[in-house]
Parts: sequence; structure tokens; C-alpha cells
Amino acid sequence: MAVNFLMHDKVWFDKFKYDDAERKYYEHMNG
Amino acid sequence: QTLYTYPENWRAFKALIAAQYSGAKIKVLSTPPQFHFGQTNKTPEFLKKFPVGKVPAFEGDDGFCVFESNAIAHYVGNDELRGSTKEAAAQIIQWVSFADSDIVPPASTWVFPTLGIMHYNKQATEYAKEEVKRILGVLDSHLKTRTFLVGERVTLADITVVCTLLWLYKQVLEPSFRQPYDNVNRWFVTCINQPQFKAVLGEVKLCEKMAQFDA
Amino acid sequence: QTLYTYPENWRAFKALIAAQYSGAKIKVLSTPPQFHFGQTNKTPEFLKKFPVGKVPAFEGDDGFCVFESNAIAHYVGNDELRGSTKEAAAQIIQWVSFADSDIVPPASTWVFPTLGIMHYNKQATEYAKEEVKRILGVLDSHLKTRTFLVGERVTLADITVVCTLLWLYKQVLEPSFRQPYDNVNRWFVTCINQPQFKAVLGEVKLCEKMAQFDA
Repeated sequence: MAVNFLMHDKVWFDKFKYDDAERKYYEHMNG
Repeated sequence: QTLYTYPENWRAFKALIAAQYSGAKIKVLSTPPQFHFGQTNKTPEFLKKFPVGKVPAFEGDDGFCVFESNAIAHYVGNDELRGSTKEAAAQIIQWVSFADSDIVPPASTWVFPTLGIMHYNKQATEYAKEEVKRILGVLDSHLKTRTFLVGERVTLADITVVCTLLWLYKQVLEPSFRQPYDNVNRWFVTCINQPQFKAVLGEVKLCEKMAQFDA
Repeated sequence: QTLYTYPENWRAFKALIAAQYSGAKIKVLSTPPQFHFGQTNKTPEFLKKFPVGKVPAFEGDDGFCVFESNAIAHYVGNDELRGSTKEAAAQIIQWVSFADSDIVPPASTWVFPTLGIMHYNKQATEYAKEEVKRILGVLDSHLKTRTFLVGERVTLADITVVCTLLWLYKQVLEPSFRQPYDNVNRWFVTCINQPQFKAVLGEVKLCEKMAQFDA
């Protein structure tokens, strides 16, 4: 089934964790 | 001109819809024996043309090769789709980047478990749902006063964001969830009913019941 | 023309280097009282211009507003940087997409713990190191026969990939790790020594000792 190919899709599932950490770090640096 | 991909690849749809607007003729190779995902894209001759081995991958009849779906859609499109002014071109890139950076991760986190291609994680899914609400809110206020995302006609911005939202609208955005975002719903339905979108996507059935994870 | 960002933001460097090539004059607002990251970008007037509230964000003197770093770099650049043919433009977008999709995730995973931004995770870091080796390998074979990524001169592809690799080269790519990729090293050093890059990045000191995570 075509859906199974989707599992090979390259997705950064943890992106939100990194975005959040980066935002907090620079907010803190500029605090 | 040839597009290598696996079947039903939403990233490939972007280029195919762009080609419908520009009139570019593209042959899609997506099933054996012409193309066997996981094998053909690992062969030396494929990697020589496309060193990262990813699909979709495009080969022009002049031998010009390019990978990355946004690059392919840009190449097979036309100036209208790419943005005819500096401002329009920049705003189109803005929405294309927004789709890749802000929509793809939460959309995949929410949808993949409902397709049974990834384990369900309650916390991640709940977070993804909130992210999707944020994204739809941004698009909804932008589309309050606009028919399309950039300028007065369909561009690569609409094609890219529609294709990126496709699985969400088909799989989990049930009427009660999408109800607050009627500008986005109007825009999405307008786009998928354009003949150039329909030629590639066929009939898109909007989700009626939010799919749960497929244990 | 104004660029809102926090200081030392590699995503903002892309637009500032592009502006060095095009001659666009950009005022950077990155510190209080003009711009306070975490506060200014959450105010209603900022969100009215930039609904996603992310930086870098750009406002032209004609009031034209655009967010997403690739869109800003495209807007403040010039045709030379954007690619003067359809093929060059597509290949530039290919490398810009490759940087965002294939370089940013492992680079962040490896570098963030060494800056104290994220907790260290041994397995994730080891995987990221392997991904960085794969990426450098792809770039190295592409640059074996080329001075720059697309065509014979600096384009947005070089500017974007250099800025995306910046933290890796400064923080963790010690000589023994980067030794196998001498085409990439040559290209990277050539770019950062261009006056337009140096005007923005200053002196870039390549990593001598791989930084370990900062507990």
C-alpha cells in the first residue's frame, strides 16, 4: 500500500524540542 | 522529462501540479520495473545523478538532474508560479519554508500513527495537535483578506502548503477540529478544485472522523 | 531596511552576507531597547507584521515584511546570488533545501549539548555524527570538481550551506574529523575568506578540539 512508503519520509520529529530549547537559550542570553 | 518517486508521494505532487500549470510534460517512474523504491535509488547509476539518493528526483531530457521537491517544483513550474516580482518571490519562499519547517513535523507526528507507520505517543500527538492549531490560525488570519497565499493567483506557495496539509485534511482534520479555520478551509477547497490540482490529486475527500492511531 | 534578530544568529547571517553582495543597506536591531528577543517579538505590533513571531524577520523601508531566513536572503540578495538561469536557480534551491532538511537536524543534535542548549544524549549524538559524515561526504564529492556549489561564483547555495555548517566547523569538526573532506574544507575556508562573508562573520576560527557536552 502506498502509505507504507510514507514511513521513509525524512521528518525531524524532535524539531519542536530543539526549536524550544534554542528559543529559551537565546531568550535567556538576551534576558 | 522524468520524475522518480514512490507512489502517492505528497512531495512529488508539488512538482506534478506545478507542471500542470506550466504545461511541462513529466513521465513519472514510481513502480517496478522502471523504478523500485529502496533499490533503484541505491544503485550506482542513480547515485551518480542524485548523490543523496532521495526521491522525488528529476531528470530533464537534456540530462539536467535535480533533487529536493521544492527545487523540482520550481524548475518545472513557470514565472507566474515562482513569483513575478522580487516581493512575490520572497513571500512564496516564505510560505514554502514555513510549510517545511512548521507544518511537516507536527503533521507527520499526528498522522503517521493513524496510518500505522509509527508508534503512537500520546504526549507528542497532543503537542502536535496544538501546533497544527497554531499553524491553521496563522494561515486563517493571513487568508482572511486573501484568496490565495501570495498575490491574486495560485503560486508555488499554495501548491506547497496544500500538498503539505493534504494528509491532515484527509486523515484527521474532522469538521469540528477544522471549523474555526474557515478561511483556510475555503482556500484549501478552492485549490484542490482547480483543474491543475485535480488532475494530480484526483478527488480529495476531507476527513469526516478523526482517524485514531492504528495499533 | 531593518532586520530583527537576536545577536549571533546564524540564520540572520545568511541575509546579511547576501546583502553584502547586493549592496543592500540593512540595519540590524538585535539588542534592547530597539529589540529584545522574547519580548519585542511577542508584542501585537510585531505579530501584526510577522504573525509567526519568529526571527530573523525583515521590514523594508517601503513597509514590505517577510519572515523565514531563506526568503529574507533571497529578497535582499541579487540575481547573481539567486541564480541567473532556471537550472542554476533550481540547483540553488536544492542545496538550500538540503541544508535545512539534512544538515540542520544532525548539526543541532551534535552542537546544542556542547553549548548547554540541550541535554546530552549519547545515542542521538553518535547518530548525528554519522549523519554529518554522510553530509560532508556528499558535499565533498560534489566539490571535487567545483569551486562553488552552483556555477562559477558564490550564490545563495554557498551562503546558506556555509552558515548552516558554521557551528559545526567552530565547535566540533576538529582536524582529525574533518580531514577526509578536504574539498569541503577548501570550499568552506574560501567562502569565509571572501570579504562579503568576513564583513559579517568576522574571523572564523576552525575547531581545534571537539567540544564535549557542557554538563
